[in-house]
Order: sequence, then C-alpha cells, then structure tokens
Amino acid sequence: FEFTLMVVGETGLGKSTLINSLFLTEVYDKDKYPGPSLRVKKTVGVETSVVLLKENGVNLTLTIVDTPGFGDAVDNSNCWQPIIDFVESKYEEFLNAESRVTRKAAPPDTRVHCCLYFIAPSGHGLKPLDVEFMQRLGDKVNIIPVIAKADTMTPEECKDFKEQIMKEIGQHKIKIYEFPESTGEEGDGAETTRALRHRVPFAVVGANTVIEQDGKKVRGRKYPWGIAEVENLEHCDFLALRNMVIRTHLQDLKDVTSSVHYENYRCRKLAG
Amino acid sequence: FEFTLMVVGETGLGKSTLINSLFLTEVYDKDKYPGPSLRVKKTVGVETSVVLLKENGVNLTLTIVDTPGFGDAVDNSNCWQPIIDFVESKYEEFLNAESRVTRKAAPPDTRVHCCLYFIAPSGHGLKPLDVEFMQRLGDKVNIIPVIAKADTMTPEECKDFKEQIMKEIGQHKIKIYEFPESTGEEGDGAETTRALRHRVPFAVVGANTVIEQDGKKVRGRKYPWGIAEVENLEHCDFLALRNMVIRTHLQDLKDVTSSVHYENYRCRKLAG
Ligand SMILES: Nc1nc2c(ncn2[C@@H]2O[C@H](COP(=O)(O)OP(=O)(O)O)[C@@H](O)[C@H]2O)c(=O)[nH]1
Ligand SMILES: Nc1nc2c(ncn2[C@@H]2O[C@H](COP(=O)(O)OP(=O)(O)O)[C@@H](O)[C@H]2O)c(=O)[nH]1
Repeated sequence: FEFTLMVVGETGLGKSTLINSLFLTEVYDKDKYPGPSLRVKKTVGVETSVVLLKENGVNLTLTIVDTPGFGDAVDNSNCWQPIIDFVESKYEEFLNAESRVTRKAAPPDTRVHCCLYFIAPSGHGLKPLDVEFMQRLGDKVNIIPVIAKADTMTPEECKDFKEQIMKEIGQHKIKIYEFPESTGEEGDGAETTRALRHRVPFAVVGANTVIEQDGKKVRGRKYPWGIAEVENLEHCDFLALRNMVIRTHLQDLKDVTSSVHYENYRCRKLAG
Repeated sequence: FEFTLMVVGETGLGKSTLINSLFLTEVYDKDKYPGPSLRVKKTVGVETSVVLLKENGVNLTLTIVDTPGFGDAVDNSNCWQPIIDFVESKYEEFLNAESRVTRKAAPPDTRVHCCLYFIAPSGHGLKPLDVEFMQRLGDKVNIIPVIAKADTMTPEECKDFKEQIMKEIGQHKIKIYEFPESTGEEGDGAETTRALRHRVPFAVVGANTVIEQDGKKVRGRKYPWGIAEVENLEHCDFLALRNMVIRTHLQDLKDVTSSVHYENYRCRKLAG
C-alpha cells in the first residue's frame, strides 16, 4: 500500500514531532534526517523521504513530503509556488505514465494524497498566509487543517478557535477534505466516526517522550502543572487525526485525489 | 511619574493578556479598546493609550504603545519602519522642546522608555523578523525580549530555548537592555535580583482569569491536566518581569533612554 503525505506549516509548530507520533517511528531524527525546521535554506524546499511501516498488519510505503522554509522568511510572497509546482509535477508524471502505450500495469501512484496544514494556535483566526495557501492548494490536493500545539489552548479557547477557523474557511471559500459520512459502519464504529468528524479542524499535540504516570506509560508533555497526554481525547484530537487519517480514510483520500483533484488537473491541462 | 512602554510582536502571542496581567487592569478591553490584534489594518500602525495607575502608592501615568499589524502579513518587509519612525519622532519632539529658549520646566518625557519584544515559543530560535527588528531597534530603545506563551514549553525546552536565543542575540550583535547589577541592595533583595536577572529572556504567561484552587484564588490558565499559574516562579517568569521592570528598574529604564539612546539620536542628528 503506497501513500504520500505532505506536511506544511511554519517552523516550530511541532510538525516533526507530530509525524513521529502519528507513525510511532522516527521519520525525523536529529542526526540522520532532521525535521524540516532544521533544514531551512534561502528558498522554500520540497523534500521527500520514504518510510516503510506496518499499520494493522498491512505494509505501508509512506512517502512524507515536507516543505522547509514555508512561511519562515520576512517576505513570504509566493512561498506556496514551489509546493503547487511539486503537486502538479506529480499529476504530470502520472498523466505521462498513464498515457504511455506500452505500459503493462497501473503506474506507481506518487501523487500527493493528503496535505496536513498546520495552523499556529494564535487564538484569533487564520493568518493571511494560511488563507493564501489553503485557497490555492485546496482545489489541487486534499487539505486537512490541524491546529498545532493544541496544549497551548484551554478547552474553551480551542472550541472558539475551531469555530472561528471554520467560519473563515467558509468565508474565503477554501476547500478542505471532507471526511465522508460513515457508510456501512454500524453501531459504535459509526458513532465514533461521527463524533470524531465534528472535531475538525483537529487540535493536535505530539510528543516524542513517554512518561510514567501512576504506573502506566503515556506519551505526553510533562509540565510542572500536569501532563498533557497525546492519546487522551479529553486533552487533544490526536487520536481522531490518527484514526481518521491513518486507519479509516487512507483509501478515500487516495480515491478523492484520483477522481477529483487529478481529474481537475487533467481538465485544466487539456483545456490549455 | 510618567513611563512609556512599547509592545511589539505578531498577532496571537498573548500581548494584550500580558499587559493586562502586568498592570492588573484592563488596558485592553474587547469593547472599549481591544487588543492590537483586533485592530489590524493594511499597514503596521503605531497607537498609544494612556492609563493612570497607582503602583506601590505612586501615581503612574503609563503610556502603552502598540503596533497592530507587525509581522502579520505575507510580506513583512520593512514592517519595522513605522516603529523606528515613531521612536525617533519622540526623540525629535523632546529635542525641540529642550531647545526652546522660553521653556520654563523640563519638557514632558514622552520618549519610549522600554520595548517589550514578544518572541514566539517555536522551540528552535529567533525568526528572521525577530533578528531584523531587534538589530534595528536595539540601538534606539531599551529592548526587553520576552518569550510569549511560555506554558507552551516544558521547563527543559524553555531552558534550551533561552540559551539558543541568547546565543543568537550575541551572534547577531543585537543590543538588549541589561538589568544593572544590584547596587546598594543588601541581603535577600540583592539575592533575588541576581536570581531574577539570570532568567532573561523572561518566559511569560499571562491570564485575565482568576481560578479557585484549593481554597485560594490564583491568576492562571486552567487546562484539563492542571493549572498554569501566572504568579508561580516555578511555572514562568511573570513575577521576574513584573518586579524587575515595574517595581525595580522603571527609573533605570528612563535613565538609559535619556543618557544613551536619546544621546545617540542627538549625535546622529547633529552629525547629519
Ligand atoms: N506545546 C507543544 N510543544 C510541542 C508539541 N510538539 C512539539 N513541540 C515542541 O515544539 C518544538 C518544535 O517542535 P518540532 O517538532 O521540531 O516542530 P517543527 O519545526 O514544526 O518540525 C520542540 O521543542 C517540541 O518539543 C506540542 O504538541 N505542543
Ligand atoms: N498558552 C497561552 N495562551 C495565552 C497566554 N496569554 C494569552 N493567551 C491566549 O492567546 C490568545 C491571544 O491572546 P491575546 O492577548 O489577544 O494576544 P495578542 O494578539 O498578542 O494581543 C487568547 O486566546 C489568550 O487567551 C499565555 O500566556 N499562554
């Protein structure tokens, strides 16, 4: 099973930590392959790394695309362009592979299936750069906005911030990935999916450290006033993101990429 | 006693909340005078508001200067210019008032005595904009850098971040206000001042809410995993900032402004 996940957001939003937490593996490692914030150059880069994972007994070839430098300069005009170019180059590659007369099997699918866009927990709303990026990429790739470092906000602030973000997403006509209604799921499964869907945009916390608390081990962040637990749905939406994206909707994200975003690209391309 | 405090930093760093906490008064009030992040226009503004306070029995006429829009656009080139212009216009006003032949008394001192510069708790280091701003303003006004929303970081992350920031301040030859060695203070007072000085840059947490905890009232932020207390030195450096800036060094900040920054301005001006 192949899947390409793009990660976008300014430096210091906990992106590397979250990706490592999501896949319980050191995709980013300070020595061998540091997080994007430690590889920033003069212009926005688009870099990929491939990780072989086993999720639920299935072999998953995960390609992570990150974008060091995005949003980090004094002048961020057009910092989204290298990202748009990359996404479209993948559609281009697929189009060419599909149109070859001599192809024997389905070409490898290296298109970007999902883009996690990290929003800073300012408490006020989207920044101009967030709007620019999501407007331009929303009709080219599945965008799943996440609120970074959610342990920065109290439950009330988080609730208000989510409402404000969804309101602005509507006002700016930004397209984001919509988790499908649970079809075919019965009982508890469906209930959970419905409840989890309402948490969008997911407010996430990531942690590379495991802490001992009352005899059990939890992944979390240890503050003098308590431990923010990554896998506690009363503390943040990490489990919702992990379950919805990695467990339940991996195939749907690929289907939408293929039948909606790629098709839009082909139409734009053929139209001239 | 008059004092002018400038507050600079991008939106959502808790500036309004911190100012309200520092002076235990609603300098910013959602209805009458909202925080700078709610007054952002197309270009960076520099706005003042005057608050009459009583600190330790002394009447304090506090002028707060804020800079809505700073660092908030996609392109923030030169967003520091309106701030430099403002600071220098105050030196210009003072210079003109001082040079009038008919003046009877010392002119009112409306120069900016201190600039609190808010650094986002990214965990990595200073952003290019932080460096640009502090390099350009550091030799014109007393800059006190503060790490915003310090409850975003664990004590270890905070310690590393402070070291990284001070190292970069040195590397970029940025001038910041230096708290003087405690002279004349004996015993506990001196000990406290020394210990507080070592906490620079102060990692602050602000809160408008008072929470009841074990029968006593504390100013803090209530999370599901605990309460981050504003006035607890084991949680953040709020008390260090408040005591050092508002209680102990108000006069020194004015003296340095007058004898160093203003004098530099006069020299630059006379030199042509
Ligand atoms: N408060 C908080 N800090 C986090 C979280 N995740 C990571 N961090 C910290 O934020 C800093 C930057 O994290 P990193 O993963 O390198 O962010 P990146 O620059 O976006 O890749 C580090 O000090 C992390 O320990 C989180 O969920 N909440
Ligand atoms: N985590 C954290 N959040 C804070 C802190 N101070 C304020 N906030 C929250 O951050 C958001 C923005 O605060 P505000 O004071 O308006 O920031 P400003 O835009 O810089 O003036 C609000 O939701 C505040 O409740 C703090 O010290 N820590």
